Amino acid sequence: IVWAPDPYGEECRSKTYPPSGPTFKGNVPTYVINLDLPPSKRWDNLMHDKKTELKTVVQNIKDIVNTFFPSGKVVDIVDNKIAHLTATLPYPFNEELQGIANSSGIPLGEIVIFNIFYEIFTV
Amino acid sequence: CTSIVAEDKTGKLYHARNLDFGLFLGWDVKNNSWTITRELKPIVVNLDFQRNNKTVFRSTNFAGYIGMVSGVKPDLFTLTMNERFSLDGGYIGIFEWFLGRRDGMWMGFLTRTVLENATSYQDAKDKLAKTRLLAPAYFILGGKNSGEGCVITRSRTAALDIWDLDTKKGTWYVLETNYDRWKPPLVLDNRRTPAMKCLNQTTQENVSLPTIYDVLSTKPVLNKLTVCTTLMEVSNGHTETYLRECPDPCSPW
Repeated sequence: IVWAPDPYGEECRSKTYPPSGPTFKGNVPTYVINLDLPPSKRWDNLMHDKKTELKTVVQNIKDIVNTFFPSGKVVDIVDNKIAHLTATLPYPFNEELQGIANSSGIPLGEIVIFNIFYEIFTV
Repeated sequence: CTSIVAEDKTGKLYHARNLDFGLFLGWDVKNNSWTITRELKPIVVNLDFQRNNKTVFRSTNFAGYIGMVSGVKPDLFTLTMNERFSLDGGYIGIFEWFLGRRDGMWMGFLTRTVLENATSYQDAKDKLAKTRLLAPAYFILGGKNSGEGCVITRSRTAALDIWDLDTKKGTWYVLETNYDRWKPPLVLDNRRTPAMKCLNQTTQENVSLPTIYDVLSTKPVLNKLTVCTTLMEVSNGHTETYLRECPDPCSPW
């Protein structure tokens, strides 16, 4: 069997570090998460800074879901039913998720879905 | 995703990964990119989890996500998680959870618990291999001593395979994309072969975080789904993360 060459492949890169140029999009900020705080308060500082960007991601996911289910029922279920799933999650994760929802203003059900995205997408 | 644990000639261990996410979640024709991949970049953060003002572990996260996909516990171990697709997937685990069977762990919560509580490389390896999960996964674990590095292939209930570093037998790196190592990768998504080719060209004598960054910068290991690249060293819990872009021509995955 002769495989066709990967049309997007390239020779191994070298001397790309330190990162710069067209494949480098930027650095990443660092935040401290204080585990001595109550779980519901641990993520407040981070959410204060990133809630707008997180809302954009969540809204995009909702838009995609609404494209496939235009009735809006799926998003309605997420917003109104999935939040109850939080009560079944182990401590301290349940309280952390509630805290993130409170400080970001994003419905708890949407925060829960964002956090169990991995389990949903492994098929 | 592509995760690598490599050991140099002195026994020093390096751990790095490309975090790829957003497949089929909307294609932005104008920017020629995956919509969610692009939107995720502004919420990538490095987190320093502290107790009593001391670092317990560090991670690279999406803001709003409380689980872990990349993290380092200083002077003990490094950990990344790659997605493993299976028909016996997470939706079955979620269904069971709703029906009241709750003895499995959500993937992100397990990695978070391991980073927070595991006391050694071996302890972390045991927990990752033996804990019942809601979804299959690949765990890529690195330690601080020579030979401490492995890929754990998990089904929801068991460890199907543990691939360990073994420099005496020539295995100076372990590499995982999103396919079982004993099977060929999907023909349309072969990042494993180019990554291995580049690591083999690098050689163990020259392996370092900068040369691993070179590997992770080579297309199609770097692709349109790549959100960021994280480089980790277990000593002192060193971690650095860079947002990535894949200029055209570039593989969509």
